[in-house]
Amino acid sequence: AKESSVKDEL
Amino acid sequence: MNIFRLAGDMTHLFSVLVLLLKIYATKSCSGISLKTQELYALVFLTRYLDLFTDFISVYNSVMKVVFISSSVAIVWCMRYHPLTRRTYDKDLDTFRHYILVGVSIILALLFHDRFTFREVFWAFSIYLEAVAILPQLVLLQRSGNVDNLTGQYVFFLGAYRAFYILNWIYRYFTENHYSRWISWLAGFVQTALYADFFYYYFVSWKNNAKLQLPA
Repeated sequence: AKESSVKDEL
Repeated sequence: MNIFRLAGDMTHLFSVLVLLLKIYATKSCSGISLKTQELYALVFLTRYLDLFTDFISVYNSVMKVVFISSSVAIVWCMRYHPLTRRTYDKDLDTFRHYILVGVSIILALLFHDRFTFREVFWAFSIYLEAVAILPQLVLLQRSGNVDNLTGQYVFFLGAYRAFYILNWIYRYFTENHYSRWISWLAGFVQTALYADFFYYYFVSWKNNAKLQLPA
């Protein structure tokens, strides 16, 4: 699954 | 993307716009800590390393460019711009901010998600952002009266991370295996550091008085 990492945040 | 995160990003963007307005409108950066601006420029430069490698969304990339360019521009303005640099409170802005950088580097080397170049830099930027406001808060206490725009700048800068905490709580309940203790812990510390500022800001707003931080 796509790693819903916090890295998609600013 | 959820409403808390969007509110957080917009509040953060607004704080940058208020700071730019303050410097441009008053042609002065008195009351602004150059050290906090330098720390924030470092935070964005080390956090957005993936700007050219990973494309997440137009919004994400545009906001990264805005934050990097505005923070670098403000540092340049306060250091080199012939007009504004003279208004910088050099002798009041004496916080030894390189200590904050050093501690953040050590923390990032000790605590990170994965021991990779990008992850360690990302953790460094999270830890550094948590304490980046300290020179600014110290300068506000020293410089006594705080002009409205500077007060609003710090207020919105503190409020944005509070929205992010709501965003992390929301994501925790809506996404599986979403646990980012580094962001949560650092975000909590960051927001807590503003606690007394928020208190005095609220008091000054309630009494419709000038914002005064106790020395």
